[in-house]
Amino acid sequence: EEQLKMEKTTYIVHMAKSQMPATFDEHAHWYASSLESVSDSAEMLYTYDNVIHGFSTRLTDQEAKSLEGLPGILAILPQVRYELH
Amino acid sequence: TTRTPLFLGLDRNDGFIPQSDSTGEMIVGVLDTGAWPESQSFDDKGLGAVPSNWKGQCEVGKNFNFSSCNRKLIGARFFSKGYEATLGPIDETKESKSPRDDDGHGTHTSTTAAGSVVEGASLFGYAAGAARGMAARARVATYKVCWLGGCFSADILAGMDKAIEDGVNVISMSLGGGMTDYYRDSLAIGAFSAMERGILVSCSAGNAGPSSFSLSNVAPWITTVGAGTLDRDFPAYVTLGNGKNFSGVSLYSGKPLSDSLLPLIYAGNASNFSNGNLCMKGTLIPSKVAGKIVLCDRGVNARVQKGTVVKEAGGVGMILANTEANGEELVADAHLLPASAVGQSDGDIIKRYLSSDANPTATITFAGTKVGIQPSPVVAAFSSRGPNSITPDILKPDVIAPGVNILAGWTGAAGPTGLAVDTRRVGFNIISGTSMSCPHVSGLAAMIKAVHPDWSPAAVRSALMTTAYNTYKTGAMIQDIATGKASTPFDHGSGHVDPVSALDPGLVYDLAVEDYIGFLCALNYSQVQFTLLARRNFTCDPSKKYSVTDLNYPSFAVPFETAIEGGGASASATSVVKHTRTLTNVGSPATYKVSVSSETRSVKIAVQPESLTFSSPNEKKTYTVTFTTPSMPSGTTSFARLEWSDGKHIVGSPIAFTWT
Repeated sequence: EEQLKMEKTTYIVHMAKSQMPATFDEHAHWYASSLESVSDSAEMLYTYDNVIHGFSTRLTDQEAKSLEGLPGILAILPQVRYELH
Repeated sequence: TTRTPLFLGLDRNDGFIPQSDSTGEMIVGVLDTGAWPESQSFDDKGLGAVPSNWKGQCEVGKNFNFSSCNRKLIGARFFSKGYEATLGPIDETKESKSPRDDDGHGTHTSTTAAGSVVEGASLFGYAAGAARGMAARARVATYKVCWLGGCFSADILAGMDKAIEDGVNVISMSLGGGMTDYYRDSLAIGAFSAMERGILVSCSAGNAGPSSFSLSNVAPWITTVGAGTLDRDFPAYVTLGNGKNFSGVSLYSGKPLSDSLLPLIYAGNASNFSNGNLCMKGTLIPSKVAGKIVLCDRGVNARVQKGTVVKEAGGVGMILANTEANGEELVADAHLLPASAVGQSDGDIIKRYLSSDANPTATITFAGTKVGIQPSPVVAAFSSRGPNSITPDILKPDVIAPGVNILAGWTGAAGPTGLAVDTRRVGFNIISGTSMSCPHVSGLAAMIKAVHPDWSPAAVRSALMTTAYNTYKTGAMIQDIATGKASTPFDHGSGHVDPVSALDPGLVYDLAVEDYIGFLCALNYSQVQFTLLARRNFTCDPSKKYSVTDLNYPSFAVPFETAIEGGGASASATSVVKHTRTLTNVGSPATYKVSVSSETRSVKIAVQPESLTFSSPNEKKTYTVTFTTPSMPSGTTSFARLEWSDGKHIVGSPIAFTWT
């Protein structure tokens, strides 16, 4: 059970850019700060500028739930696998 | 590709399309397995400087340097963080952590879209000719987002993010996932952002046909491409001991079988496994197949792998028989042993011979490449089919394009079968899928955009859709090879692309970002869903009536709901659905008149007004179509067609009715 709790999943985190606190100059810093507040170890895989406002990262279930509760978080969607046609 | 330029009529306009300098300004971004930069199709001879607005890069990685890019392959990036986060570090003994294509798929799709002209291309002599991409002078930027274990959404989003930033004009994606709502689908989300910036996104419809509701990539801001055949075949004749001959297909190129007949066995009778008929790995008994030709049924494992299984068990040849899932569709493969793929009906006859003759025998002879095969195109059995399961009111696929037995550039890191045991290396390969039809449309879109740089992605798609054809010269409807019968708009969408006509469509159904926003309002998108998909806060105007039927789409899907009265379907209840469309004049001043043809009398179709006069360029005129029908049994479908014509242009739209 402990192991399952620690297992990480890749998520795409969608942020509401308009809700960025004024204390941040750049949205990338806000994303990083939000992530750091729920996880000591999670690294940002990508920050997205054009297709979405947000980033991708690896989180445990608990970390994902904590992140979900933060202001400015729109949705945390698990990564999906696509196939070549 | 060879043959497809001719098949699409591009040779007729060779004078101005491929030579036009403006096509050299177009950049096609391909999200796939990367590129093999040494492919002759990436030769940049004759191309001018890289477009000045280009911001892309040639990323350096394993076996890939700055010098791997040139004036044809102007950008190459790779995205593996999402993949590695999920499946662990990339095994660099198996694939390059760089834009280099070790698989072949990405080189095939990117060279199909915009490869340079290569004289004398072929696969072992098959499909020989001058190979070229559809937009042969356009530039290619490759974004490697697919790896041995698949393509992950974190990487796809990153690839699209960069492609948009780099400045591509067209994005080509021959990949797809499950059916999910647009705001949860990374491809749809990324494509929305691309569309906003004037980038046309062309995606494969999927290979899950011929089942209904099997489409991927159905968002209305995506151009969804199904697959059809060419007029080319690669015959491989099967002769049985009873003297009967059957015509199959093959790209086998090794030592031919002897002229004498060889023992023939059904794989199901050479195995102790219940699925032995499929020639899965380790299921054939070597003592039963040694020295024999083995008949395997198509399905489950890769077609080329079946040949390897037969060969490894000691078989000398293979007949690959279609089952009901594929019908008469013949897909040619570069098998490692003499093999021929035959249709279901021929396969059934051969199986009956096998069970009725005590000593069945056969041989296979190979006849090279045949062109002029008719009818063509036919809809490929594998091509995914509508109706659209996410938004039934939007007809998908949009068009079909060549996707069966397509020759294009290939990787030097894998053989033509892609099997590890295949040590052959080829510059070009012949493969099939909606992956192959998608980049045809991507390249054609780049070509149209080059000629009409002011057209929006929706206008380019409209031109391709309204000029597509759905009948042969005889007037008969394009066939569906899965059934052998006429295909429907759920199979071919608006029809088969006709790029020469698409350059001069007369009128277009244009769409801007706000139209798609209105569409999302019609879907009752919440504020959060809006922001997820379109990255903006938007509140739909509560005083405005939004309707999906008002989206200015170049085709019509009309789902009627069976009226329920008193707990049961009422035979007398009537449904009325109204669609509104706006046409933009992109030709000369003209008066267009409408005509409607329908295969059913059950639906009354009224167009208002019946005539539209355009006196200036970019003038817009609106019309409404009202569909009125009595209640019909649930599951009923029917089709019609609406055409506007000024005597010179025909602006055609398919109509699909469903009763649920």
